[in-house]
Amino acid sequence: GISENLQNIFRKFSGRGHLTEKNIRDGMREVRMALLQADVNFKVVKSFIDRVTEKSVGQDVIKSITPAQQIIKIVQDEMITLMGQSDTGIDFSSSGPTIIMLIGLQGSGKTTTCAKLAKYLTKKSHHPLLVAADIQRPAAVEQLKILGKQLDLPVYSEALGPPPRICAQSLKFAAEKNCDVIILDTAGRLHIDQELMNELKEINQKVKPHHIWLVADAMTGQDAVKSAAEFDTQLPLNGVILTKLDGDSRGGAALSIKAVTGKPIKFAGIGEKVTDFEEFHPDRMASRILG
Amino acid sequence: LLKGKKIDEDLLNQLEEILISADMGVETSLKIIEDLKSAYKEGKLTGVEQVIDYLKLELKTSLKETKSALNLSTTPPTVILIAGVNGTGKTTSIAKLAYLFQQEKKKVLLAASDTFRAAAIDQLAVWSDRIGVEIVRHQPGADPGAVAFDAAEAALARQVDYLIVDTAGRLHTKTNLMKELTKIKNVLAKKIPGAPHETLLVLDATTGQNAIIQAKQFNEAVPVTGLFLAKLDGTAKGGIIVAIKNQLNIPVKFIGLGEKSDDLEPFDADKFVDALFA
Ligand SMILES: Nc1nc2c(ncn2[C@@H]2O[C@H](COP(=O)(O)OP(=O)(O)OP(=O)(O)O)[C@@H](O)[C@H]2O)c(=O)[nH]1
Ligand SMILES: Nc1nc2c(ncn2[C@@H]2O[C@H](COP(=O)(O)OP(=O)(O)OP(=O)(O)O)[C@@H](O)[C@H]2O)c(=O)[nH]1
Ligand SMILES: [Mg+2]
Ligand SMILES: [Mg+2]
Repeated sequence: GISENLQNIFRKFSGRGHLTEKNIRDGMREVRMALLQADVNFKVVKSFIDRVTEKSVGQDVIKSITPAQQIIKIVQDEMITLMGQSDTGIDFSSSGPTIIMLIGLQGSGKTTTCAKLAKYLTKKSHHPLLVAADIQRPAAVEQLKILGKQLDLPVYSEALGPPPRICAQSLKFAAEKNCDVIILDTAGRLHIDQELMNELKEINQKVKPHHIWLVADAMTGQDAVKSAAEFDTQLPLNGVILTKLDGDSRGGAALSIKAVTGKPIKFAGIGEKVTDFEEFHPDRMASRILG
Repeated sequence: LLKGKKIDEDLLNQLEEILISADMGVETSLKIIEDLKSAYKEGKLTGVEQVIDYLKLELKTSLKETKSALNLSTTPPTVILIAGVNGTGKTTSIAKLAYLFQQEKKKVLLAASDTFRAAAIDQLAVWSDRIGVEIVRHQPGADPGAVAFDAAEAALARQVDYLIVDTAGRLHTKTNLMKELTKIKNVLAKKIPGAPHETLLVLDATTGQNAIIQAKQFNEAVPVTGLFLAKLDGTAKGGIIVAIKNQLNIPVKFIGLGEKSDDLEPFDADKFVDALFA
């Protein structure tokens, strides 16, 4: 991993005084490689390396640790700063149901995450309503209905749509069922499909969700920045959920998405079961990405 | 991009960024840049315009080394096993293949061997209905191997041209699920000689370096004969398939360009490489 690589680079280090510019450049080349291999976006890596290089220059080598360890500490601290503080709380509405809308690219895990989020909320004594606003994907409504049934939770759906209408109608249904949270499952879409992006905007205008969270796949590569930035630009995104973290992807997409949107990653999907859902730990993610 | 520039460190860095942003990965990008430097030193490249052409030609040549045509059985049915991690586009890609074969006036049978995920069977059934092909399905929770067995029997009995087997998304890190995939393949092999004739790993074009590990691990569970690169209609370039070709020699056979049944193209190395630098 990165520790061993850096130890090798600094094996011949004399161990005194400042980290020289050459020490730092050698170390940073290694860090850059590690971050790119971890799928952090190359632009995010560039500005990250510039910042940590600046922070490292002239730093006195701490007598008790090796320069490799020192560079790693500087890098890790910067990554944890970039990933931000843990922010897993949910602001609930003081009047009427709290509306949470899940959006994202095709196949990222939105429908499954709706069910996980619902389960998480029931554990916290809430009464969520699941809304099947994806009428485009074959059997998407059925998928959410099955998940709702497994959780013994209500699911609102309509045969015809369109999705903005389904979402608007779900509010009445939530009132009838005494639901205090409404979770909107939307169809996967490309950030460059303006028609479908406009559909999300229309849902937002009609229903005014309190929370719009991007559901993103942890194995996404360089493209994470493009899609996240576009969703963030076109909609008032206020959170991110990273899925499939039970895989062995280093998850550099987490850093890219945080860097480009500034929005907190609130939860992690860690499996296919409805209980495979946990609060996101930025510090754990930082060390996973570094490898 | 290269107008008025000379072949210097700056240019090479710019090119490396193009390769990396296409998800080619550090190792592959570095190697390509090194080859470029050697070619320059050997006098093969004198002008900046030649650099991109040289790069493109190298990539195109490499990608064409493997055959991207589908492996067909000498006697029907040709059995195609579809596998991949969660959400990459397997079920939708099967619909596209079924539609393609249907257009070629071939008889197609689908096997709904994802008996695990909510509404997975329903999803494939909607497609089989829309396209007008038959499907073999059991109850949710049934043994995927049993579905594959029944489908293979039906494929022989009904004398179909293609049997396409859908499987549940699975992370390669889950040993028991990978074992299940091997078992499904063995069931097909036992029932139909030479099956599966084609095992396609469906990759999401937005996936980064993990795609290489996916290809490696899936290839160990069931020899992967080809890649189906889905979601190439997005902004991701799918350059990871270059690294997969270099390390595992697995060719791309099809690309997915959308969510409809005709959003499929056979892999064209020239088109793909040109798009990398577009
Ligand atoms: N291993 C793992 N699989 C997951 C996770 N989250 C979702 N999945 C799986 O990923 C696949 C896609 O999940 P869906 O919920 O259908 O994804 P989606 O975003 O709703 O898909 P579209 O509606 O088509 O855009 C399914 O096989 C899920 O079981 C996770 O955290 N870990
Ligand atoms: N834009 C685009 N979307 C695609 C493409 N292929 C599949 N999709 C979409 O990706 C999502 C997931 O597709 P599925 O076919 O359910 O994926 P899967 O691999 O079978 O998923 P699991 O069985 O849950 O692992 C759906 O919303 C599809 O419409 C493609 O080529 N382009
Ligand atoms: Mg969905
Ligand atoms: Mg599927």
